[in-house]
Amino acid sequence: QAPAPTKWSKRNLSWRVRTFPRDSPLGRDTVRALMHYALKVWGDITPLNFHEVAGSAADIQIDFSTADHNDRYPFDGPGGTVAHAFLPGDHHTAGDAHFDDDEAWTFRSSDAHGMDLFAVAVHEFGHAIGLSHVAATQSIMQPYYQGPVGDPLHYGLPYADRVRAWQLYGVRESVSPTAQLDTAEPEETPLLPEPPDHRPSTPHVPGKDVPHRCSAHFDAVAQIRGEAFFFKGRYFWRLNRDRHLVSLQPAQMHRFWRGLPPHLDGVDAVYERTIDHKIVFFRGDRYWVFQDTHVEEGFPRPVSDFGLPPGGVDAAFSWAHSDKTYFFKDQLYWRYNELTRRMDPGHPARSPPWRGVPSTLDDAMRWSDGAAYFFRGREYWKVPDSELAVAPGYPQSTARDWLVCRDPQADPEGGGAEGEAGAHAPPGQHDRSHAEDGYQVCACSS
Amino acid sequence: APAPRAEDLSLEVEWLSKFGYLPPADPATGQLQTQEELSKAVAAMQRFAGLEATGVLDVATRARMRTPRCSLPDLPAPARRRR
Repeated sequence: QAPAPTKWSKRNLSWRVRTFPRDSPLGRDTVRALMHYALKVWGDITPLNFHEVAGSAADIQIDFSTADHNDRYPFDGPGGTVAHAFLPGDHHTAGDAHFDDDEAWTFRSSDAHGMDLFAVAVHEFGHAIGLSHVAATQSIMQPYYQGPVGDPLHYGLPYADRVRAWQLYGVRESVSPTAQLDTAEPEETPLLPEPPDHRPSTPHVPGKDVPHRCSAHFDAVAQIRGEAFFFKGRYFWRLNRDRHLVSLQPAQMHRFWRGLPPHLDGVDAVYERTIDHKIVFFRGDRYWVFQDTHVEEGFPRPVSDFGLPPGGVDAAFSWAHSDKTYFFKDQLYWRYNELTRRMDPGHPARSPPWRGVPSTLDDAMRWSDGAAYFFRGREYWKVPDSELAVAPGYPQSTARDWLVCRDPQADPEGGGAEGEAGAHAPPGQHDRSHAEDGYQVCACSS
Repeated sequence: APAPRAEDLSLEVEWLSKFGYLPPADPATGQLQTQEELSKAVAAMQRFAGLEATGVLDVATRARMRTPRCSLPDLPAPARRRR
């Protein structure tokens, strides 16, 4: 009698390659990319979401080991047993996958004696989500190595394996209501090295759907761990603590903020919680809480958790001088107590406590200068620290003052996408990014 | 094919036990498998491997046993019989 199948109760699973093959021609990035694609095979057909983490708390730890490596499946040198993985369950090795480092691991290789890493990894991650061996010759879960299974970018699981995965987890939900069905999904994919004879001759150019920072109306703006993030669609720009734009090109939200639904095409508001420094993303009636750059288990959840009505929020930010968070929607605002996790009485209310702030907002944030900044359209308003009114001379241009674009007033037609800062940058703008000096400032923080 | 030598047989028995076709050998009694149990185990392995289930350790069967594979057993460990 086969034992009851074990499976994961949670849907967001983290993974990490803890040890890499020692003398392999496969570089670390290729190994990580192959693991990403091998997990993606199962994630594409089930509600499971896999995201790579750096810490040692990953659900799926991946190791390349030899001989006896402290589990009950010692390896046996080249050939013989080549890998194994542990089924889900409550033991600490649940989901872990071990590959024999005495094998000649290959990728896109015609070497008949090599062991195709992608093919073996798909099999092992089948175990990691709860599948056992089958006798069917067409299944990826049969125990014997059958050689490479083709290109990771185009591999499709045999139907019998899909059915067994659906029996465990159900099918992957259809596209989310907010996604446009006809949008081509830009995949969040680590890059695999092209086969030598197909290396692209032109450098990678960002897709045409990438918004331009000088003409964008931002969906959300947030100060997170002292840096400023400007969100637009599936992309965001980032300014470091010195208010320098990290890059002229936006980053893809899904590749940095891990665990958002792949079809999510934008966010309404983002803020960092003062009490625990977790980051909260809002979209429609749902919200996600992130620990660093990874969504926590059990999200999304309904915004009614905050006592907010259906429809979500336009803006959210934490006020420096209290553990209060302000939410804005249309002409209303709420004040939320992060300690008691309850809305303050008397809310929603109509006029926020700051005079001169527009009645509707795209988002708001506190900056390291202590001031509060309110954003709408292409403009922003500044409320200096400890004051309750907008400073004189505002609104000002968001693109010029934050995103290193030309001053839209000085050169009206230059306010658009081609409004890059350069010789025309307004005088006295000390916080100029180096971007216009002919090179881009790029920073990696994880 | 020449009759398998005793040590080959022990390798095959160890293989069959490792991948769940035979109960783990009992280190205390050095439990010997009856020929019938061995034949049943070989037939089960042949079925799983897509070979003709003859129960005989023929060349094809032994060759398949040497094919690179996953370490996990093919059959769940037999449930312990309640005494």
